[in-house]
Amino acid sequence: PKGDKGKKCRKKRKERRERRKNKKNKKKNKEDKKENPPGTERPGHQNLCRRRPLHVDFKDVQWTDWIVAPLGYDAYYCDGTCPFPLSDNLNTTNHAVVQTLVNGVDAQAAPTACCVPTTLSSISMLYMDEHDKVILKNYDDMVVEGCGCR
Amino acid sequence: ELITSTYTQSTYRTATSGAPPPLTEEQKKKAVAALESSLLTLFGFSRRPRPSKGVVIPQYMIDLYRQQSGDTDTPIPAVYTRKHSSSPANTVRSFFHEDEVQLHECGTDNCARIWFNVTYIPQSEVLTDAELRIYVERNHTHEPDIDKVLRHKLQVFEIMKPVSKDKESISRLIDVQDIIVQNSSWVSLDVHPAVLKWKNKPRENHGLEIRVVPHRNYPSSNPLTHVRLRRATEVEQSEWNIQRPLLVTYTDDGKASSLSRTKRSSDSDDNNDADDDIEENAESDTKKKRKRKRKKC
Repeated sequence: PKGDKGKKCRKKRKERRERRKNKKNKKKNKEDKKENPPGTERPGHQNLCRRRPLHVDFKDVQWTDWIVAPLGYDAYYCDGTCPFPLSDNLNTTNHAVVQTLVNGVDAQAAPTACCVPTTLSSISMLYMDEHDKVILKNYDDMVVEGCGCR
Repeated sequence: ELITSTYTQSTYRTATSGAPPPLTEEQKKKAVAALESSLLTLFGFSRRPRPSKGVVIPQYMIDLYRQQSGDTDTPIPAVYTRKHSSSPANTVRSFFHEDEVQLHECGTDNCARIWFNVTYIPQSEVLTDAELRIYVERNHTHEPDIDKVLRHKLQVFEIMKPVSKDKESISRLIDVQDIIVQNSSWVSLDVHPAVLKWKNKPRENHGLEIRVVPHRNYPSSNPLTHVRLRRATEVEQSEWNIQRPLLVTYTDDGKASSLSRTKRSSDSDDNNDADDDIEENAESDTKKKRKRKRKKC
């Protein structure tokens, strides 16, 4: 189509293309992260604060006799350094910036910012209590979704 | 902290770098104990529950869990017959009726009296809903008229005073459901007012009376043959455990987000206090939603 309509269509098409490109890049970044788990960083790469895999298996604490489901869950945990300057995605509080900065000038009393969970999600658990009653309960803040410096 | 410092870090390194710092038996025990205690704290238990062996897990609870955890690989049967609305509940409990508590018989074949022990519901939790689930079976092998549609009325009464042998019981009707017996299915009855009363005053729990009334236009010879209220002698215990009536309560402890399940509104004088609680919860929910919207903007 020609005229204003055509312009709009072209613009929309361009936007769509860009969105697709961004999506692809995001996917690639995710895959890269998966391929390089903590401890396997290449030399020169900093061990930055981020989410690490952690599977809690209820079998380890022999809880399978009272927990019906799930048998375990991916809890994840946060680990890594919070170096200065803090990137936007890691900076959860302005205080973290100050803390990291002060820590950087050899002031031992100022602890460096901590790598902590910033977003958490819930899990559902089906279990039996001591009265032999079957209970389904939702537990908040059990899975780490995102990490940041604080 | 405990997890990262001891147990998982070491096991993780084992898997990745191939240079694990070996854990001694004592360290392992300590790590597991630390993991157990931290998990128990997270789950809000003082000690780990030790249920007796052979506890029957109702299929409905498993289905609810599957629905809640988004298990889409396995098909979920259409057992959710109750109408859903919005009210917070993060805990679902299931109860079988107590076989040891023998209530006097109703006197008719189409009636059964059952008693549930709901004292296990903590007082701190707000009861948002309660449903009684009853299995209605259509056994095609024993019935000559397969195509015939059977209609019954299922009534549930709360027994108000202890039942004696000679006198008739005083009861109040809580819910009625019209059932069409075409295929085997579950029927859900709203017993929220009764359970709420029992939770607040356990002494006033005299049980429930369930009546199966044949439909006027579709009289059936014996409606109780389709509705599983009592265990028949020929029915195995394992089969009965699947088919027996089940009381399901929905409560909220105010600590966690609600399960994606809801409540049907019920009008009762007894549950005014609880309704206030529910209203408060609803208000806080709307505030949260507004906040979330603002954040998004």
